[in-house]
This record gives sequence, C-alpha cells and structure tokens, in this order.
Amino acid sequence: NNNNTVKDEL
Amino acid sequence: MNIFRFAGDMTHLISVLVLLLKIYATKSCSGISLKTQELYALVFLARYLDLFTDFISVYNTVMKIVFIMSSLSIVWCMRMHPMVRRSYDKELDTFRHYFLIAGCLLGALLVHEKFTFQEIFWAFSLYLEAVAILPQLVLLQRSGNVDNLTGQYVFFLGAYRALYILNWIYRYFTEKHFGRWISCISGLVQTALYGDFFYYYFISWKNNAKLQLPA
Repeated sequence: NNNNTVKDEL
Repeated sequence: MNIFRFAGDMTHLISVLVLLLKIYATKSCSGISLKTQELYALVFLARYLDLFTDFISVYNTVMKIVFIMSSLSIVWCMRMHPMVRRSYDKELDTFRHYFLIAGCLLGALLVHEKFTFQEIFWAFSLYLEAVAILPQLVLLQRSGNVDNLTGQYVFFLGAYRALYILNWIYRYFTEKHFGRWISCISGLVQTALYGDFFYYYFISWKNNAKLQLPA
C-alpha cells in the first residue's frame, strides 16, 4: 500500500 | 531509492555541512536566521518520530540522526556558543515564526493522511519545512549582501527539494501505488518559495558578481 512508500524517504 | 532522491539527500546533507563549515570556520553566524534553524530542528524532530520504531535501512537511520543532531547543534551554537551568538543578527531576524508553527499545526490537524499522532506530526513537518526558509529569505533581503557560504547554503537547501520533486515524478511513473500528494504539494510550495532567490543567485553567478537581493 502507498502508506509505507514515502515513509522510507527522509 | 532512485538517483533523484539520493542526489536530493546528498544535496541536503551538503547544505547542512556548508552551514556547519561557515559557523565553525568563521565562528560567526551573521546572515543566518536562527528562526529558520529552529524551524528545521522542529521539522526533523516531528518527522523522524519513527526513528526508533520503524527500521527502514541503515542509510535511512544514519541520515535521520545526522539531520537531527546537526540542526540541534546549529541551534545550540547560535544560542549558547559565546563567540557565535555575538554575531547573530538578532535585530534583523524578526520574522514571527511562531505563527508559521501554529499555522502548520492547524493545517496538519485539518489535512492529513490518517488522524493518528504520527501522521499528523508527519504532515506538520512537511508543511513546516515548506515555509521554514521564510525567516532566512527575509533576513537575506534585509542584510543586503550575502556571503558566499550563506548563499551556497540556501541554494543547496532549495535544490534538494527540487530534486525530491523529480524523485516523486519518477516514483509516480514507476511505482503503481505511489501517490503522496501531501509531500508533493508541500515540496512544490517549498521549491517555489526559493524561486526569486534562485533567479538572483543565477544572475550573480552568471555575472560573477556578489549575490545581491533587492531589499
């Protein structure tokens, strides 16, 4: 799901 | 991880290192807005709440720690270091940044992904980062001439988010589920705020002249 995608960004 | 994002992170790291270099080498923080530095410390503390709960990669954890430690040490230096604090342009750095904090907190309470503590603070950190440069840009316009390191600091800080926008475009086209409009819109606003600075920075670079921002 898209929730974790950006959380991997700083 | 794509090249745009890695370049963005490195550019962001360079901006922090340039600022630390300026303060350490010249023992002066003239031309630097303490308010912007405080806002950035808040941005990192609010965004990296998951530092100890979600492990994504060594790179991710190390960079988060570097950004938190560097922003806090810059604020500490400008407030407490006997030599540095004397050169702080207190009377020029008068932007009322508490309104920015209040506004972004309100915005995060209204517009967020999920109504959870971590998500609200995450949205807050994105909105705050978009406007955190304002006190610094106001200070640059007031203090007229901009010394090289300060100009480079602001330039790299702006460039990093522009690279992140390329990263989001890249991820939008390569990852099915990627769609993060809170980050994208905040990032666009943030980069747009640097617009006029980039223009005058380019002009000064082209004419090989000192960077002059119109008052």
